[in-house]
Amino acid sequence: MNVFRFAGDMTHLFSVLVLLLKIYATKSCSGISLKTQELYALVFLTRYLDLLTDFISLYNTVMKLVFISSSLAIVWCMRAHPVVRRTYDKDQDTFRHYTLVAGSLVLALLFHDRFTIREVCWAFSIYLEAVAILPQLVLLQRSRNVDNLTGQYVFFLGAYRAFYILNWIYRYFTEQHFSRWIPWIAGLVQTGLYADFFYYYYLSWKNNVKLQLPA
Amino acid sequence: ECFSQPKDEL
Repeated sequence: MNVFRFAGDMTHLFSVLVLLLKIYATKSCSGISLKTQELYALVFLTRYLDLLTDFISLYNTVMKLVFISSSLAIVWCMRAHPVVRRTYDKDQDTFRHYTLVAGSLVLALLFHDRFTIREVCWAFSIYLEAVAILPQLVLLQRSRNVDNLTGQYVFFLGAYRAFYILNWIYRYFTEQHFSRWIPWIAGLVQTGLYADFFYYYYLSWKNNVKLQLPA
Repeated sequence: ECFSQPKDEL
């Protein structure tokens, strides 16, 4: 494992921890998109089917279990926790996320490695992950004033994608992973979606003011 | 395996 991959995994883990911290510490999920969280839960459940069949390393297994359980826990909190669920901005979180699921499914049925359930699910999870952040970005944009932890959550998620791209560039030159163009495109799309957010995050950090996205 | 992300990644 190279340093970029490890940094990517750690920033991904931080993003989840920041989100859990926000929900537990403030007993509030305002500014968090339930739709994005549900999409991530679906991404992890479909991608980590190999937990049942293959063993890669203890590190991989533990991380996969952490991502699956944390995403399910967050969805549960937002839907069912007696206090937290009342803070959910339901009226603003209106992105039609099933269109993302449907689009990813069609792409996965068309472009995959082999036509097996596992490979189609894997491809589906790659496509869906690339766009799963959209409902969250739309919600951020609508809620204007973004609290620090929510801003940091999205920042760490974006950093994770950026590190994964660096990881792929590194692996491209050091290993023989040549024609893996699907994750490249999906990863670039996803990182591009964050570019705008990063810019405003940087401005708020530089000027030491609260993060505010333009209308 | 020319389509997918390496399977050893998360």
